Amino acid sequence: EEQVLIIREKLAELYESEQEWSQAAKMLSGIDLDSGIRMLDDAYKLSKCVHIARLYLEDDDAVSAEAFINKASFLVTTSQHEVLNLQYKVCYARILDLKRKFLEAALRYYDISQIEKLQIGDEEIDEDALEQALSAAVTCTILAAAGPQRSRVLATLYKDERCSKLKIYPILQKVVYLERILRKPEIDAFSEELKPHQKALLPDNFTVLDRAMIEHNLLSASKLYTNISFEELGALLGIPPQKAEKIASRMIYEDRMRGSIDQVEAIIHFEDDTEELQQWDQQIAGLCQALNDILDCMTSKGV
Amino acid sequence: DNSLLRQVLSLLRRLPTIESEKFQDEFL
Amino acid sequence: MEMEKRQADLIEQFTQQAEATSDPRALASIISDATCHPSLFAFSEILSVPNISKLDGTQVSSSLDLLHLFAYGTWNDYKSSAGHLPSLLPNQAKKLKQLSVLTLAETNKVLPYDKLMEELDVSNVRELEDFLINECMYSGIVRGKLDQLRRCFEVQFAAGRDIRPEQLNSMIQALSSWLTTSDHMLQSIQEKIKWADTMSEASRKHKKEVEDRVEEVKKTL
Repeated sequence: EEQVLIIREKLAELYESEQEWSQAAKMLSGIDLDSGIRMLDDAYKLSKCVHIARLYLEDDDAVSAEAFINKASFLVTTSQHEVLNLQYKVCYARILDLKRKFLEAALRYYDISQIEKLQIGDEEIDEDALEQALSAAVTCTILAAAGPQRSRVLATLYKDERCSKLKIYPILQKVVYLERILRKPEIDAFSEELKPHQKALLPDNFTVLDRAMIEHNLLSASKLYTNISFEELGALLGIPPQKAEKIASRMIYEDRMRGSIDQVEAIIHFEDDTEELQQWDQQIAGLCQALNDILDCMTSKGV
Repeated sequence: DNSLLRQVLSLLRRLPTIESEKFQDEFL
Repeated sequence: MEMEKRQADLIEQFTQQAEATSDPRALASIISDATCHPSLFAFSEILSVPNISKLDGTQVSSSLDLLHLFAYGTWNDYKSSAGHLPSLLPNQAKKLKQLSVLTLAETNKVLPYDKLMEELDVSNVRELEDFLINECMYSGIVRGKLDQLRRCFEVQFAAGRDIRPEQLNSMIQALSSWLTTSDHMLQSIQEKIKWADTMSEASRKHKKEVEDRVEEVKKTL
């Protein structure tokens, strides 16, 4: 087994040098890590699992990578090896990203971006790499299903000063701070920053990006409208009215948007989370604030 | 001061703060 | 307030430019720049610059009229005097329509779509709503909700336009009326508090009387 292990590792090295990632991964995955004959320490097993996962991820094979990351997850909890732990985290984030679990991926990318140590063992962490992780976090959050959870993560990212230096910041600002409907030029500009799997076609004939943008725009529309017809909603979102109704109904069902659908009148009513009297309170508070601002302004001008 | 006057006008235009039917029902 | 803060620098910039020159053509150009600027919706400060008011009767007096229009007028006012005014650039036309929405919002909180479409020369609901969303709500000059069922725009907030002197009286009246109503409200609340205190005191007294009577009866028994 010892000799087989050495041969496999050497062959894998060769495949890697030829950039045949999946072949290298398959070569290494033939090593019996659970052999009863030889005792392999956990650190070795973890490093192999993570290495194999990283190789599969080079070819965007999330399914195969996930199998090894799952094995690694049993070993990483007791690992003291900081570099391996970081590599594990990065792999896990990428797998979630490839599997389109965008919100979870975003949280993990964000966690990685917040590493304070720029030197871990012999490895130096490039600041660019941390910036990339942050940018990936923002991208994944924007692509995640629209709703309260996504809004919370977006708000956290928006408040992070480092995000203001990212190329993707203007769209983050429009999405978060302004909660605005995104138009085609903005969506096209964002699309250029995406990886292929983030623009993949889904069974309903929308791409991942399309669906994320439609849901975002639908939620933005719910802030602007008390109610809207399916036809107008479709025109606003750039999709057929029936699809607009279907997406809206799914979002309401999943509690990601408040509202109700009147199929007879073909209209969707957006409900505000707050009752009318509470809204009245909020309006009065706004009015008093405006009044205060005027009084402060008058005082500052010596009136 | 034109700026102040514009702000006052904007403030006055906020009154009444809500005028919807739904609000009237709840208010009653 | 936000609106005014954003505009303050621009107003300062344009008024300084206008104060620095008395050349009519240069002033006409400043007026054009000001009326084109996407973030400026107030013009009375520029109007009150002496060099600007001296444009009256000059070969560029139509620019002065245009500035008046932007300060106080609407798109409909422009259409009825288009012959005497310079033709508008697209940005100016858009600005004037935005200002028209503010004027409409001065008198009504609920603006019917039909009225808006008529005032803004818009032929369909989609175009109207796109204008209200992109040019009005997203530029921060109004806040509100669009209601397609009732075909109206409910205004929650609208930025203030330049004020004509004759508007001051109605503003003072509105403020006085608000103040009077508030005073009456406070008085009413005071009376209710007093009434509640009196009732509470009476209730406490009555309770004590009853307890004292019960004790008396117990002793007798």
